[in-house]
Amino acid sequence: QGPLTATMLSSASPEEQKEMLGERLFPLVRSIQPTKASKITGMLLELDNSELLHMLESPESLRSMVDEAIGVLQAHQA
Amino acid sequence: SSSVNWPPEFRPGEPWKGYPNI
Repeated sequence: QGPLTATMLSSASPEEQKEMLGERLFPLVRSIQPTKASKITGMLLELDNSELLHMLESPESLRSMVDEAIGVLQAHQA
Repeated sequence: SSSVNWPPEFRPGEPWKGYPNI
C-alpha cells in the first residue's frame, strides 16, 4: 500500500475521497491520541483534501493539527 | 442542541457521512 496521491483521489467521488483520507489518517491519529481518534479524525476531515494529503506525509503537521483538534474538542465539550 | 453530535466520528471500514455538504 503506497502513499495516497491527489491523482488517486481525483478518480473518486467527494465522499469516497474523504473516506480514503480517513482510512489513512485514522491509524496515525490513533497512535497520537488513542481514546479520541474517531472524533479527531472526523474533525480533521473538515480540512481541504490537499491539506490532509500533506499531513499524511508530514508527521509534524499531523501532530500539530491533532493537538489543535484536541483543544477545540475540549473547549467544545467544556 | 445539534452541536451535541459534533464532531462526527470516523470509523474505519464504514461509509463516511460526516460532511455531506462538502
